[in-house]
Amino acid sequence: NLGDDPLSEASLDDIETLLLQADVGVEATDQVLDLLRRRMNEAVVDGSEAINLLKDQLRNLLDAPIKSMGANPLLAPQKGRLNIWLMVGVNGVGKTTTLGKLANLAVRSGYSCLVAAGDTFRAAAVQQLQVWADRSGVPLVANPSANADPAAVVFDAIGAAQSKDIELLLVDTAGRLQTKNNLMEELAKVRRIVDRLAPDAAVESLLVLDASQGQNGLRQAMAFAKAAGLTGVVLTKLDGTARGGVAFAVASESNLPIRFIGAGEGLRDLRPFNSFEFVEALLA
Amino acid sequence: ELSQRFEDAVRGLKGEASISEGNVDSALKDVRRALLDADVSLPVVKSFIAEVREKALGADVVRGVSPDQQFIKLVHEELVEVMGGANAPLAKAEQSPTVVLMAGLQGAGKTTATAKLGLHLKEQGRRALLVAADTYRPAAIDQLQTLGQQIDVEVFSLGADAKPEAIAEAGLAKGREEGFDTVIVDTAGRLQIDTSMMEEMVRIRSAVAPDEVLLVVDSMIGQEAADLTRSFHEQVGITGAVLTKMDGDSRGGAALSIRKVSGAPIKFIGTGEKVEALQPFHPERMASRILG
Ligand SMILES: Nc1nc2c(ncn2[C@@H]2O[C@H](COP(=O)(O)OP(=O)(O)OP(=O)(O)O)[C@@H](O)[C@H]2O)c(=O)[nH]1
Ligand SMILES: Nc1nc2c(ncn2[C@@H]2O[C@H](COP(=O)(O)OP(=O)(O)OP(=O)(O)O)[C@@H](O)[C@H]2O)c(=O)[nH]1
Ligand SMILES: [Mg+2]
Ligand SMILES: [Mg+2]
Repeated sequence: NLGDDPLSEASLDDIETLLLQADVGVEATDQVLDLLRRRMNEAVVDGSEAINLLKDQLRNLLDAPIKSMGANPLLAPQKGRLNIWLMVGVNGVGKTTTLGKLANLAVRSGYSCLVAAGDTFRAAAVQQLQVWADRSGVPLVANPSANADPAAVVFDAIGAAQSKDIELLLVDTAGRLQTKNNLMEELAKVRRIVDRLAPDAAVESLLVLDASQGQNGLRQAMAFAKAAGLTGVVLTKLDGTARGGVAFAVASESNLPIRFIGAGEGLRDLRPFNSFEFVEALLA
Repeated sequence: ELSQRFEDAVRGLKGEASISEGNVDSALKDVRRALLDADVSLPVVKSFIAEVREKALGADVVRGVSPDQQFIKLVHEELVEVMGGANAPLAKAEQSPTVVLMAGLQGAGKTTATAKLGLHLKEQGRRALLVAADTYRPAAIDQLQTLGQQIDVEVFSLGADAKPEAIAEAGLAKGREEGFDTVIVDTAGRLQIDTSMMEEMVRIRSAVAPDEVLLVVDSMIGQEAADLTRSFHEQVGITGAVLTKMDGDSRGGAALSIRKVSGAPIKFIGTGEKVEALQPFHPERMASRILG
């Protein structure tokens, strides 16, 4: 029905409902509507033109971080050097699972890969990661002692990666809410160790966001950017009904590119982010 | 911020003699924005606003109370009332064991909540058996067993090669035979649109005839809360909810959506990663949190 008639207040209402229910948030939705309303007040905007306007605006918001960095829209480890990718984020969003998927992608793409069990706190976190590592035949570096210092695990893993000429070191970290200052400081310490021990490594610090979460995602991005020096976002659980609309606020406020999409619990349920596909799914 | 927006909402009412058709709608517009910022699902916001509007316009003028104060009080009271007045405790069956079934999306906090409830019951002098029926997630059974050891509460499972409904059934049998007064069944996270997994949940439910089905929901959840609750309620039937990760700074608007859509009370909140971090749900505190 959107796109059948020229743009009107009624169709703006429909667009507002769609965006709000997709977790785009009140402020970002208002910005989108303002732009459309201004066009509507200048001239008649026919239905299909309105849809294209909307899609372009949404896509541009998501592509802006990559454009502003002049970065490669496709993230891949750089061949022939050490790449270190950290998975960070709040509890239960899919960091460990995503890491498992990335390890598999790395192996299938011909990279030598190593995984570090940086979550030394949660029950059976290391066992969970071990299963994922085994699924791709990737070795795991872990510290078996109870409540080990995650920094120590990362220290050991970087040493192992450097001595074995590993191309991609994937570091799992414990889930943590951004309101916990001591845990955010622990993460900052892990990041400092990476920078200090491997100054020549290509480092990616990826915030894992759960598409089913609401407006808190933006607060997470801002806080984790401070502690872990983020370079990108992975948006998980897009196989559910949630549309991940918080991605717009995160892209525009934190200027972070979305790098991958998690769409399932299986080994292959990960793909590079594509803003065209994302916006189509959002408006479906 | 929500509280700022709420102040803005009632600023329009300051200096007015009473709440009227002329001034209530702009105040309600701000409340609507505030609730959406708090992640309350849009349809729930709409019906809540409509109810508040009716009550606000129908309210008697209270001597000495300005309209803006009266409006704030009304919104707050309405929120508390919708979320269920007094606290609702965990079910207790007439015939032991009480059976509790945990359900919800991936990563919501079900396994942790299962252990938390086990400890909560232990502290009340009750004897819980935790049943590890998640055969999908790597090391899920290990996770519950590790938590059980930490709190010295027994965990039962048949292992990841068994069917979840068989594990649940065998767990209940053990619970009966060995005189546990409560059996809590942990299940795999699942999407409400995953037909085969929802059918599995229905089978697990049939196998153990629970006295309590708790929907475990991450308090950071967005608009999806209403649809999630509706699907689980229609397909499985929920009797209560646990709202987790309340130690964060999410507004937790899902609390309103869950209650509105299912009528089920939120019974507990998770307030941390540790097994001790479980508290009863208090509607007045939640109302203040949602409103900022
Ligand atoms: N449906 C779906 N489930 C997912 C996806 N990614 C992860 N999950 C599930 O989400 C749950 C949590 O995943 P984890 O990888 O343990 O999340 P985490 O962030 O490492 O959790 P913590 O370490 O406890 O903070 C598991 O049941 C996963 O199978 C996804 O893309 N889709
Ligand atoms: N901060 C905080 N973390 C919590 C709370 N409840 C659970 N968690 C964490 O959230 C993450 C997910 O918890 P789980 O118990 O594994 O969640 P689940 O629903 O069983 O996940 P699946 O079985 O994969 O669907 C873990 O890191 C828990 O420690 C809480 O109240 N506060
Ligand atoms: Mg993890
Ligand atoms: Mg679990």
